[in-house]
Amino acid sequence: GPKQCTITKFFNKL
Amino acid sequence: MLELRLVQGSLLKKVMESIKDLVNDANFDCSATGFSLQAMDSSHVALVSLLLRSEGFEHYRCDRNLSMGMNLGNMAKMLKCAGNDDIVTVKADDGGDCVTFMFESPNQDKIADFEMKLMDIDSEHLGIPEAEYEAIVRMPSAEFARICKDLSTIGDTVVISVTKEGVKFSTRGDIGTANIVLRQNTSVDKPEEATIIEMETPVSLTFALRYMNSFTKATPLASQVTVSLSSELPVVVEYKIAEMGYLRFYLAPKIEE
Repeated sequence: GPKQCTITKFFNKL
Repeated sequence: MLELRLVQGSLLKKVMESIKDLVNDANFDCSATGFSLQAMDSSHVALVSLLLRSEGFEHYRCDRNLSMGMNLGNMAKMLKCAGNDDIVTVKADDGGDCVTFMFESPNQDKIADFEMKLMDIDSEHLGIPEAEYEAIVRMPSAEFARICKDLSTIGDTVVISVTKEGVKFSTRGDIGTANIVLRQNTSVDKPEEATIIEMETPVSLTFALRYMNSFTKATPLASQVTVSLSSELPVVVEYKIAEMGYLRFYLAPKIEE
């Protein structure tokens, strides 16, 4: 099935 | 010195009830702009972003930017002790190690103060890019909560698809499948009952229902919820906080490898 991504994959750390 | 007086103290109670199970500890940031928080859940799948603008407070004093680390469960426990009609004041000294929540009954015959220890929290602040979303669905928040709850009795994930036909919520599990389609509906008498679908491009994304259900704890904050979707981005589930700001939940999608 589809795999859960994390938020940090999309938004960069400041 | 920080002193924030919120006449509608129940808003803060509702915010805490909405996020305390998703995020354990978080830094509340206070600046001239307002009282805000950004935090991820422990598995870094969801992100909460809260803003209560300074103009929304009856009194807002923040001499210099302050970041206060709090255990949200403990903060929720304290705010639960405030009456629903109470005025809530949040007070802290610069560099102090505690925060005080003061609750005043509307006719001033009961005044309580609760002091909570602050904590040092190492949190990463993420830059959330401004995005043009491919589809934005605005719908009654109670309807969204109902759909998430119903689907989670059948399956663990929801596929949200927006086409020109409407928005479809689908799941599948061991016992079978479920599909719920909502069409745009602007003809209702009350604006809070409307469903409005703005679509640039058809989009379909898969999400964990466990998180969606957690977000719907914010339902008492707003009669409408906005769900913004783009194929390469986390979904944004936004509850507006009357005249003051917003509570936004970002949830990373599940993607087929």
